[in-house]
Amino acid sequence: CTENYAEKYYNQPEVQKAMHANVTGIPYKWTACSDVLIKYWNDSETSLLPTYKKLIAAGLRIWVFSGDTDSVVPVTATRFSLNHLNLTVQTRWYPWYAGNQVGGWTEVYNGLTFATVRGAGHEVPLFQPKRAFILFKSFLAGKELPTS
Amino acid sequence: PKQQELDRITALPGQPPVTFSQFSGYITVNEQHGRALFYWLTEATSHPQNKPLVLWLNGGPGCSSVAYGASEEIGPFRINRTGLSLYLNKYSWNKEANILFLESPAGVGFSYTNTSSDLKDSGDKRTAQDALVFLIRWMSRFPQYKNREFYIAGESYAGHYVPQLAKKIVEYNKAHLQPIFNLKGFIVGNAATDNYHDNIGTVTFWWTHSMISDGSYQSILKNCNFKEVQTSEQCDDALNYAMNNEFGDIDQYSIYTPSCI
Repeated sequence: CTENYAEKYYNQPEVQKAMHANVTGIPYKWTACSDVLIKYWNDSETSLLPTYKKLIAAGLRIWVFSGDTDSVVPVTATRFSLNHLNLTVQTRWYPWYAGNQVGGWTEVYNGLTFATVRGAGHEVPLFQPKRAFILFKSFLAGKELPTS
Repeated sequence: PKQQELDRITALPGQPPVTFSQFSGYITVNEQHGRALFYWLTEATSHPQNKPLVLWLNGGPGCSSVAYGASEEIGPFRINRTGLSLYLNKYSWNKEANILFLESPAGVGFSYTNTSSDLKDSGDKRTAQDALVFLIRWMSRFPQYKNREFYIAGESYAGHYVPQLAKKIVEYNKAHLQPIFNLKGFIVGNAATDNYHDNIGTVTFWWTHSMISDGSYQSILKNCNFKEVQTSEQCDDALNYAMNNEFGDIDQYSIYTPSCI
């Protein structure tokens, strides 16, 4: 129910003043998601895989992760999609560790790193903050996830 | 840069004392329509001048990076259950980087448009273009971040926003002799990536995780052609039956934790 707390906090005038927010008097309450935008969303690319190919070729560091208890964009969806890129494996599948627990599993391809986060839902840092933080640190450092 | 100081947050109501700086405010991305995007920058807790810049985008489409990314995922604060005060997030990502939260596109959260029809014709293309304009103008306000190591992060429908913006930045850099973006990479989580494979993978997850019956699984595979942009009525019926009659009252975003009543 955490987003209910946000709905309350960010609609307080003193919070909006402190954040220099809502300076034009927006004619609706601040809310976590806009029903109007999602209802009338206009153009949506059917596949980002061609863009991935371009950005891999441009040399960007690309990491894709999946919280494995999410059923909205689940880990199987991501694996099916990434599989379609036909990338070659650089470091074979292995369990990565957070403390003395398996934090998830990972495979490093040429051009892209895929990792799961064990026990995390759609919002990975909400459900597994420590594991998400280790994932983030490894990504920034450009290092593979810890093997122990 | 003068505007930068005007954007400085001295302290948020109910916030515990912190050592890092934070700024928030608006960047106009389209004067004609009056579209302006709202950002919140939480600088790194130590040596911000040496730490990378990370732009965080939530998905939806239409959902707020302030509501999710900043307030319940990677930001420095969590909102307590009274909704009136904040406490620190032990695993905040601003321990490693300067985190920039952007409410995008216009119409999300505090980001607004003065042309109400904009709310009914948003889409991937304009969102990416406005986000690029935002970044270019934001860099003018925060010139200390020009050429800083820069990453983009996001989740869910931002699986569209992040690579689309990255592509625009790569193209922008190519078109300018002195590019201002030192984009090193991006990271996305539970990201919408490819309609066909995402849909097949989702239905497969539902079945292999025993959330739907064999009958529903077969019915969905038989009636749904996920290669088509529009799903058929029979397909919608099969999907809705499974979700409304077989899932039960769970949180689909986290299937093993209690759902919010």
